[in-house]
Amino acid sequence: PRPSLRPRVLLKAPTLAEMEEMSISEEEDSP
Amino acid sequence: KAKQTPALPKEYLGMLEYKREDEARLIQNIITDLKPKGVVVNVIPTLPAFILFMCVRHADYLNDDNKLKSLMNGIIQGVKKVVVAHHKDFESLSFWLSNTYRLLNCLKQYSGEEQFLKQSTPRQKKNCLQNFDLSEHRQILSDLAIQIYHQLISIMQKMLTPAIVPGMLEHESLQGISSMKPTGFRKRSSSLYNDLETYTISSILQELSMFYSAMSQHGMEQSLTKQAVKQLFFLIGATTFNQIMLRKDMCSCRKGMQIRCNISYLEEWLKENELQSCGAIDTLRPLAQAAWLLQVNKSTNEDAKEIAEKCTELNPVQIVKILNSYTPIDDFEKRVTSSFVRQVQSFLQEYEGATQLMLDTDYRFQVTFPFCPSSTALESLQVPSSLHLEFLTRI
Repeated sequence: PRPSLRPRVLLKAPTLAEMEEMSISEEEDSP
Repeated sequence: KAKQTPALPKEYLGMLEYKREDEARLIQNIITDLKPKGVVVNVIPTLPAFILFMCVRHADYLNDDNKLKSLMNGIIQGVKKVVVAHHKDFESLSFWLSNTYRLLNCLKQYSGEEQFLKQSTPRQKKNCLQNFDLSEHRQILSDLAIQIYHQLISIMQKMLTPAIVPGMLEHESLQGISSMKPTGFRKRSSSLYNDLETYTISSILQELSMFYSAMSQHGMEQSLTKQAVKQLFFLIGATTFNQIMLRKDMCSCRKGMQIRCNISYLEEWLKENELQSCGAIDTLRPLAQAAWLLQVNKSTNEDAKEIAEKCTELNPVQIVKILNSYTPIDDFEKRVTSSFVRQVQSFLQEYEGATQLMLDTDYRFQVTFPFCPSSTALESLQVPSSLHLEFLTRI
């Protein structure tokens, strides 16, 4: 059970731009 | 030696541990390189979603935001990649729509948010995420699911379209009617194609059955499968209806009977698959009313009044078009007189709606992803070796 009832921390999701960058960098890495 | 007490069976918590350096391999083996056929045949079809969520649980359990962020981004990018790579493959799209939707439901069910706990068992409540709120990632996954859904619909529509006009309109399966044609006896065909290699209504039903069984095999939630079926029925109805608007040769009493018969086949198919409540049959109402209009008497003032009252799904332009295109199949039947058309129009004067002739076959109903909790106990899930995930440790 949760140790304390402190609120969960919002995990920031990547912005659209960041996701675009991720896809591009992945394409460059892949053979 | 003290009698050894039997080792207590290890109590699993429903999490999966992995090393950071194994994350790429995890995403590759469980998403990008996964063959849906293999998964569907011997394990739970949405097991990939559960496995991924059990990894999310562990990263959350460690209170490791970087690890969790990296994993969530990896999952999203991985699903995007596999969907783009297989954007024309109906099976892959259906499989990943089902798994994306399942993962989304897990993220909600185990978020700890009150609204998603109502149907959870006490044990499932205990398995909620402890440290992080992933609602922002849920939004991205939800948007991704919408994209996959529309891509899947596009593929199914492309596969179904060639069969629609031949199957719904051109091919004549009704024995009594076809003998009216001077071309002599026509064999009743039940095969996918008849002797002239053309599509029949059976072709449409078999295609629908193939889609439906594949989606079911992929563990797709019924609420989503029903939306897909409704969208396909809309395409069938709109495409067939537009042909009637365009082709005089389709505007006869005989074609009206044939269409009515084909609609009942479709209705029967919905019943057999327990899909009557999905709203699919309602999308065929314009077509059903056009078929009715082709068959009904069209001469007296009473006839005109009834037509105006019954054709609730057709606008005046469409009704007049059908009446003017009506072509009697033999000399005994009279054409529709222009005075009769004027009588019908007089009953339609108060009509204020749209007056376009054709239906928009590209129209899409808005897709929704209602929350569907699962009864699966995460702690009971085991990772089959066929998924090549030996580097995961069951916690």
